[in-house]
Amino acid sequence: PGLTEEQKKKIEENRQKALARRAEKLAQQ
Amino acid sequence: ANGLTVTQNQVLNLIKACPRPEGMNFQDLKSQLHNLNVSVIKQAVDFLSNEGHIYSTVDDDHFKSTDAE
Repeated sequence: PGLTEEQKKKIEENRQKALARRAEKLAQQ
Repeated sequence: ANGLTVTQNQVLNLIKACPRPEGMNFQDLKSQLHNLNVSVIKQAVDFLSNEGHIYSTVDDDHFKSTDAE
């Protein structure tokens, strides 16, 4: 079975947070 | 070259290569990196997550890479 809509939403939120962390780390370099 | 250690790159590459929508689980990382200590793998996962290379998905034991897609 695939992911529920709720799981997909959570994953996307976590992805956006990780992308923000990545951008922040790159900016610090 | 990307500033990561050999272990961090091994973990990241396995997570990147996982095609499942929920990502790779920690158990799979352990079995694929059976030559490495669990705490070493955990450290690499924590570092990669903190640096924004990976993120947890459906729970704290599943990970995907931000480099995918």
